[in-house]
Amino acid sequence: MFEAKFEDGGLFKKIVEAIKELVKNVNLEANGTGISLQAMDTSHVALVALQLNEKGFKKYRCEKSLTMGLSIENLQKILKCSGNDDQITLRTQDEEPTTLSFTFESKNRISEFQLNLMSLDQEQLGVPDTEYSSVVRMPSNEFTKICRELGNINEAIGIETSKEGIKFYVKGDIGEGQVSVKINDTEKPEERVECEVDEPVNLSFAVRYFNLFNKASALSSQVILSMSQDQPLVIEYIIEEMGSLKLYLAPKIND
Amino acid sequence: TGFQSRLENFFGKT
Repeated sequence: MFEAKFEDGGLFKKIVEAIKELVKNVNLEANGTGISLQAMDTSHVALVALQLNEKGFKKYRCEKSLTMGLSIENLQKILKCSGNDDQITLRTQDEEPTTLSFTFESKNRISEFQLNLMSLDQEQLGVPDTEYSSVVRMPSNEFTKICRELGNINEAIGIETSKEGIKFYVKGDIGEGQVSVKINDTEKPEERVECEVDEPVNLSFAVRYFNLFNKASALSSQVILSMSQDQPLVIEYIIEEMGSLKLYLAPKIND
Repeated sequence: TGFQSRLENFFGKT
């Protein structure tokens, strides 16, 4: 039997909202340590990796590892029947479940839904646990704003790191521009900008994907960008007390 | 202006 209860069901809805335009069908994996998901977008340029630890749930039980194939679109249809303040419980009964049950619970209403599961043959990538040569922490809303602004000028955005901070730049047909974000150690953790740069990097990415990734900014006030030269970048949103959502994006290769 | 690389170029399949 598998059971996982979100005290804050709104959080689960935010996670689904954050990934729904990146991936269509996903395998949700549950085991004794928690729930995880790894899926690529159809063009195999971006990868979503979610980890929710067992300790972050109000109630968690998983006696045997299981894989639940879900359509994100259908999952969202069911989640629309829940309130943002509901507690949400996911449950399966059988060893090889064909449905995933949802209970939405508020002060004055309990709703039950069953979502049909699918058998998905999905490619899994082995993402190495590497050290990145530049790691930047900055407010997620600021990153969203920069991507939106620069994305108007060109479809590719450049990112350059140095000990002084991080620089975003674009060169398009209409002209070019850059935005430098300065390091600060303000007392407000959500406004802090930190750069750990062992080796500076200069990389270029399709801004369209960043604009999709930024839907996850509702999960955390800070975003962590981890980069190494000529390697995929990782954008991480820490989900407080539960785990994290990591979004990987392959770099553009300039010839 | 360059082309978009794919994740398989960096991460192995498991």
